[in-house]
Amino acid sequence: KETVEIGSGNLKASFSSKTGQLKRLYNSKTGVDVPVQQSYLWYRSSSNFGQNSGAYIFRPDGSSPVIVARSVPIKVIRGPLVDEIHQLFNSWISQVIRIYKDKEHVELEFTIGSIPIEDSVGKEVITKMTANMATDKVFYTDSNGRDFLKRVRDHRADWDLNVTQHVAGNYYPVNLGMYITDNKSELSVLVDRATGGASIKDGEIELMLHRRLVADDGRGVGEDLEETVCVGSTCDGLTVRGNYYMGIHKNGDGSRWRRTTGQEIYSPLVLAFGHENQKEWKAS
Amino acid sequence: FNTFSLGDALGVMQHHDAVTGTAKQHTTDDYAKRLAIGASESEAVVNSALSCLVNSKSSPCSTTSSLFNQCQLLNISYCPPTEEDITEGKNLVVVAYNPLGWNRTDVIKIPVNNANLIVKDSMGNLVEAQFIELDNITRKLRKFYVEAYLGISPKSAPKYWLYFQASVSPLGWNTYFISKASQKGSSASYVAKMDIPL
Repeated sequence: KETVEIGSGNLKASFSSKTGQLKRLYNSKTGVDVPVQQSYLWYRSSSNFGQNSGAYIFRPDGSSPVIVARSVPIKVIRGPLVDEIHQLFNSWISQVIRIYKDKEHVELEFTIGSIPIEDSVGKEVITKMTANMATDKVFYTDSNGRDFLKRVRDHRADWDLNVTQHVAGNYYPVNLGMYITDNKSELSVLVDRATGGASIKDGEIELMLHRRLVADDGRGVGEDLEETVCVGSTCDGLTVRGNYYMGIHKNGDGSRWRRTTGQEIYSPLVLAFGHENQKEWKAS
Repeated sequence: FNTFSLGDALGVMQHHDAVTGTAKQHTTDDYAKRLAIGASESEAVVNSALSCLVNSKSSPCSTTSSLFNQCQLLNISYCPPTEEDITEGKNLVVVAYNPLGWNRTDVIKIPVNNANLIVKDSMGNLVEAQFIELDNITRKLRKFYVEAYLGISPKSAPKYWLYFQASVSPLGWNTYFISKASQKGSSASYVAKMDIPL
């Protein structure tokens, strides 16, 4: 009763019917079973202690990120080709989680915006996945879409790093994806666009998907990062819609999936549409 | 056909402000405008190339008025060619091109106006289809952004997403035909039921 499960093939995703949020990924073919939660949060941007958050600089105000919702209403849709869970986190963050037939990963389609700034607080929105993995400060991010490099929180192998910004100091540019691993399994996340990414605590992966700021960071552009879209006199903060993908694998098995699926995300099927009667078409 | 304006846009956007998003808004809008011009030019080139590929008639390719359209706002369910009502005898033709060097089977999702459709592959075999009602958030996004980006406000929104699996060979293309189902609720189409919202 307390679990809703989707996935008609090997990969299953379980959700708490109390909170509506993800709680576990399980692959019956590989036997990999990863309890993992996923949720949305946002960092309050610093905007009056000297250095502001802006187009050049990510600088949260130091408080913990705000949790958007602890429980979300969900709609469950099942079918022969795709199962979906629709989640509504709040009026400006929603998500559809899909598992397609014959696919061994979860597709998470986010829709974020218009980020409200009536409270004059800049907001930097992240999705955070939390697995119970002992990762010992280690996580991996891709380097410009190529190989994944080992990152160690608050540490550099070749010099004595002094981190004063514990969150921003551990953010990396993500073009293909990130992963974490313990001695049993790997949890990987692939992105469909360049994002920021980090693992601020062991077992965590976070991606920054959208930002709307209310102050300039004094580094040259002289404008708040506050893009709006207008229809007539109605202007809304930009809404973004995109996908990221989660995969679970045995230790060492994830690289093939990250590489091939990463290429398929980057080069999706090109679809072209026309109208024709079939006979005519066949003739040609 | 060429993609010179795409080249111009990418040339201009080598600037660090374009790559990192640290330009003033009006400059960013200009970058976006140049990219959009490049993208629609590329679309025309691909449409024409696909027309040549599938239309093996002798007419020289370069003059083939392309049979095809693409949809840049597909992910917010705006795609006039697929939203058009499909009449008897007429098929919505979907050509899927695979730019990668390996076989792929992906589920394709397109907005349609009714759930009484069937999908056939290029050999005429029925392909399993699934219909899911369009959600309100997508409707809202579609309304605002189609007007903001295209300056038009379409009367109605499509009712369903049609999902079907497309298999495409390396650097290859495949054709699918979508037509009215002759009898109601034909076996291969499945209108996904929504469990009670929790």
